[in-house]
Amino acid sequence: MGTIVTVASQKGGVGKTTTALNLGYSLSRFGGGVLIVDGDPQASLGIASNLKQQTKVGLMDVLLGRATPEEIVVPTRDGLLALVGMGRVDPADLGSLEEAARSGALGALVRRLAAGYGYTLIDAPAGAGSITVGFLAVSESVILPVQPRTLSLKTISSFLKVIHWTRRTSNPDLRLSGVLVTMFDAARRADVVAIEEVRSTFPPDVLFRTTIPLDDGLEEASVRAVPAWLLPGAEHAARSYMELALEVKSRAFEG
Amino acid sequence: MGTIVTVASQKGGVGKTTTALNLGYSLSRFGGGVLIVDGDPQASLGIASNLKQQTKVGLMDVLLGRATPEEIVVPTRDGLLALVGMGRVDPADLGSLEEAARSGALGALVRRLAAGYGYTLIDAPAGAGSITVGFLAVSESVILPVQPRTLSLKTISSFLKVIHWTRRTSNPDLRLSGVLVTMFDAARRADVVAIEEVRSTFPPDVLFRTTIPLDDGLEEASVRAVPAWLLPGAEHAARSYMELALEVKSRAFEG
Ligand SMILES: Nc1ncnc2c1ncn2[C@@H]1O[C@H](COP(=O)(O)OP(=O)(O)OP(=O)(O)O)[C@@H](O)[C@H]1O
Ligand SMILES: Nc1ncnc2c1ncn2[C@@H]1O[C@H](COP(=O)(O)OP(=O)(O)OP(=O)(O)O)[C@@H](O)[C@H]1O
Ligand SMILES: [Mg+2]
Ligand SMILES: [Mg+2]
Repeated sequence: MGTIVTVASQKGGVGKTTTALNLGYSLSRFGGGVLIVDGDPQASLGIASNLKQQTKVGLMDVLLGRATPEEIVVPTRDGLLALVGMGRVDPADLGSLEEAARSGALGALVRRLAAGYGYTLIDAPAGAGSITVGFLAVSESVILPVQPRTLSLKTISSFLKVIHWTRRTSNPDLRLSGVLVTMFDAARRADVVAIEEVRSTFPPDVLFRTTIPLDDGLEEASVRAVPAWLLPGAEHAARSYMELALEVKSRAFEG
Repeated sequence: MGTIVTVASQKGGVGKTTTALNLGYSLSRFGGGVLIVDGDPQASLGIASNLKQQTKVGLMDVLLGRATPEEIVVPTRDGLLALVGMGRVDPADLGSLEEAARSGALGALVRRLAAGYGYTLIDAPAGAGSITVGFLAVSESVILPVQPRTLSLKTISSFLKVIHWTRRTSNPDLRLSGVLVTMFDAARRADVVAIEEVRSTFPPDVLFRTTIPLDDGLEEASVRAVPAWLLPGAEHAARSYMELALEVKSRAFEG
């Protein structure tokens, strides 16, 4: 109950948002209630962009005192999943958002919302800036999506440093849920080699066994910020995200 | 003399760093001195990562008073180009870096370094956060790299909002140098259509005529943070970045 996991990476464009949306959707099929938090102030390009019909308000509005937590969560019709976004973050407000992340106010708000769900998945902005760190401070674990081309000792150890620092300063329990290889092109020798190298360098649990294949069908789903299941043409990726959900759930039982 | 241009985008992984490096290199061939600023605190994954042999210090160190501006710039052997990075930015320092961006200290430091070069190109972190805005505050113009798949009215107008706000608050002269289509796969019908749609929607100068092709050869160059010219196998992209340099220079004369 109330598990909070952040999807984060220092590199941009690696599939954080796609993962938060599709893993969140897959996890929600098992029941218990799943909340997806679009934590990226550039929400216009992410998950919350298609919430704009149902609500214009999000986390920023609660932080600024102009909305209540109840007003900003949008449940899906099947009741298994809910979404919440940052709301409108004008450039002028960005400083106070970063400050709210550092002070713990942003994390406390997410914790409050997460209490009503079995599982909360946070889509972080690219980088390891204040906003991302504010989410990590209240997370049980973090998922790091990486493309094969940048999958390396350096990428992973660089991110582990962020985890270690967060444990020392604000969240001693934060752990790496796993590194998720995304946009994997099995036909590309270089991709296959990159994955094998990392599997041989790190302990077995560091890399998820599930990898997400490069799937052009995902692009249309992403453009509409819709989980791949709900749009024909991205079955490979959709199936992989369901496998990932099973792997995540089995790891949770092992603690 | 002393022109400062920032390469920025809200979306991650669109080719900001690749553009800063390759456009900067191409522009430097014309003389006048070019400075490339790796403005991304995640420098370990960007341009400054291969500076680490020559210098461990960067902008952050000058801001923290532990290095001088002269110590942080690394000239290349041919003397036509120089590079400077953020230096080591520990998670604990991120807040003060964001504050230095908002106070104008970061921009003032960049201006001071830029005075010695005909052209300064800043590689910004993904997003339109405090650090990016701190660079825009001292820039003459901004280049927005976009992939065909996300090239849309929404992407461009969202970024124009950031430019308008920066003009109102700190830099009335900031203008859009142009939108640069990157990773363009001419064999993909969807890519071709996306570009044509935007060209028909916006005035002719908004999109650069030059587009950067998807070029697998660029990946090795990027991994080593080396301009494509210096590594065989990425000729298409290298040639396109030279064409872009010519286009940028011709636009400068038209003012
Ligand atoms: N498995 C996949 N196959 C093909 N395309 C994909 C896949 N996963 C993601 N994409 C596409 O790659 C692009 C980047 O994905 P996404 O937006 O999820 O990354 P991100 O890490 O959230 O980016 P940002 O750093 O901007 O937040 C999107 O256009 C998306 O549609
Ligand atoms: N024209 C191209 N063809 C093929 N690959 C490319 C091209 N341009 C960039 N890439 C690759 O795409 C990835 C992302 O590029 P890059 O790092 O320049 O983007 P970015 O916008 O700086 O990302 P970030 O948001 O993380 O700073 C890199 O692996 C790079 O090698
Ligand atoms: Mg995202
Ligand atoms: Mg970059």
